[in-house]
Amino acid sequence: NVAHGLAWSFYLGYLRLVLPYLEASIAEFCATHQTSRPNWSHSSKKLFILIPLNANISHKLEEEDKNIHFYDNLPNTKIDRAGVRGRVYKHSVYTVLDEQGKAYDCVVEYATPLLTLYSMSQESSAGFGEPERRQQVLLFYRTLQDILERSLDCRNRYRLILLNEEHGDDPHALSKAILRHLEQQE
Amino acid sequence: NVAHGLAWSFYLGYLRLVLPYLEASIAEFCATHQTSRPNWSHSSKKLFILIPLNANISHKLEEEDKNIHFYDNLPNTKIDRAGVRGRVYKHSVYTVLDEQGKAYDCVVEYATPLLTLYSMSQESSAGFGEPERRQQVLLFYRTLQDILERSLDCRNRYRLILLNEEHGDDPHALSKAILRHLEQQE
Ligand SMILES: Nc1nc(=O)c2ncn([C@@H]3O[C@@H]4COP(=O)(O)O[C@H]5[C@@H](O)[C@H](n6cnc7c(N)ncnc76)O[C@@H]5COP(=O)(O)O[C@@H]3[C@@H]4O)c2[nH]1
Repeated sequence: NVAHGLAWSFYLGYLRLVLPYLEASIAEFCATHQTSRPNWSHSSKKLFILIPLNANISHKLEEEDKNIHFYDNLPNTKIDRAGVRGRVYKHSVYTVLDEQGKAYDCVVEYATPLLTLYSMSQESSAGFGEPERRQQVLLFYRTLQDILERSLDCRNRYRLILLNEEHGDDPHALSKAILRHLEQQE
Repeated sequence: NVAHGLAWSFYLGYLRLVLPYLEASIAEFCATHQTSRPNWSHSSKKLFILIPLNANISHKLEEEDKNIHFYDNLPNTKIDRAGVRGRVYKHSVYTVLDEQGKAYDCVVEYATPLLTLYSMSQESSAGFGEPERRQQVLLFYRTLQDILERSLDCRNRYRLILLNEEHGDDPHALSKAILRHLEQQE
């Protein structure tokens, strides 16, 4: 089951390495980005991880929704990994506007392994096709949820956002989904 | 089968993205690292990928073998991926000495997904243990070999080095394995 292994890989090779550094990265970012923006005080210190059920991932969030703007990247984290010295891990900060135009900053990205699921479903030699893909995304989501709930390194440092396509024709579906999760934790 | 998905992920999420940039990166590296070292003229322009059968991976190659020294990193490649802007991809260059002390530079790293295989075999909830791990490493190797042989983006730009432990007690087993592959292609 491909999704099972990708969920474990995403945790073991990424989330459990980077989430412990997240709060310090955000603090450093706020110190170097003192502008007229008080957005972070009413925002989240968690990594928002987007999981679209159709595995349809874009590389720039603002291309999905005009209420989302790229702000800047968090400072780099460097870790020696498997022979690569100082491998760079970073996250991007986006500003999300609500329907009233109020701005919220947050650290958000798609779950990268879904790119692999998507591409595998397009390659006939990879062994699974589009019909199985949705099942695999759900399996990825549940396995990841399970692992993260039991992880001390990751606790309270992330938010999984499952996106289904029912609001697909709403041009602000993505920003609204993120904002719903931002409000939920206050 | 975890190894099958990890091999596809390694290809789709990494090798097919970075291998097309490798030759240009090495050329830029040589231009900025003009020292008394002519090592590269008798070295390889390929990415050497180490695959130890016991999935036992170290993060610094020189800790495995005193005939290996970290030289420097290749220039960074930046790619927008799944919401992360300018995600950084890089490789490390190592100098490998043969038994006569002659030096060869090469771009080498372990296959990072093996770290996931190793860690999963240690986590009881992940679903497989140490006995299956060796099988999974072999499956990873064969699946990866298959995919790469059919890939136009990767052709002639890599070398898979399968390491078994029979020479485990030779402190220069790793450098010798790398040098055997370096010589093979001249
Ligand atoms: N968003 C995000 N930012 C990152 O920096 C990052 N690094 C890893 N991952 C995801 O975590 C999981 C575990 O990573 P691992 O390193 O074991 O496998 C990686 C690794 O073997 C290789 N790879 C990817 N990027 C690099 C890199 N920069 N250097 C070396 N190897 C890399 O290709 C595999 C698949 O990568 P992704 O398909 O991008 O997703 C990975 C994977 O799902 C990341 N996800």
